[in-house]
Amino acid sequence: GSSINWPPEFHPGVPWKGLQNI
Amino acid sequence: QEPLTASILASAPCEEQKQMLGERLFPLIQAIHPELAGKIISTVLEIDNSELLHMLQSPESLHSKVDEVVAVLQDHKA
Repeated sequence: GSSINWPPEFHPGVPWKGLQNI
Repeated sequence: QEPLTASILASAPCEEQKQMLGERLFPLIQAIHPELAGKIISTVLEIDNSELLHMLQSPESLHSKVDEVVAVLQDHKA
């Protein structure tokens, strides 16, 4: 099937908001 | 770059602490798994900060956690 986007990716320099629903 | 210590970490706000750990872990994890690094880090950041600090200082524990997370991510993808 389609690719699953979980979990969101961490990127350096981008504020990380945790794994809660986005 | 100075090593990240528990006291430096404790002086930062809670949400900032995960950011700091993620920034430090990123190059280390990227060296192991370039394609999955972003997802591995978002997963490991759920772990206690004390364990994340230990992972920064111990390549063995970093590798074993990365292997564990990669297995979970690949299982999730399958």
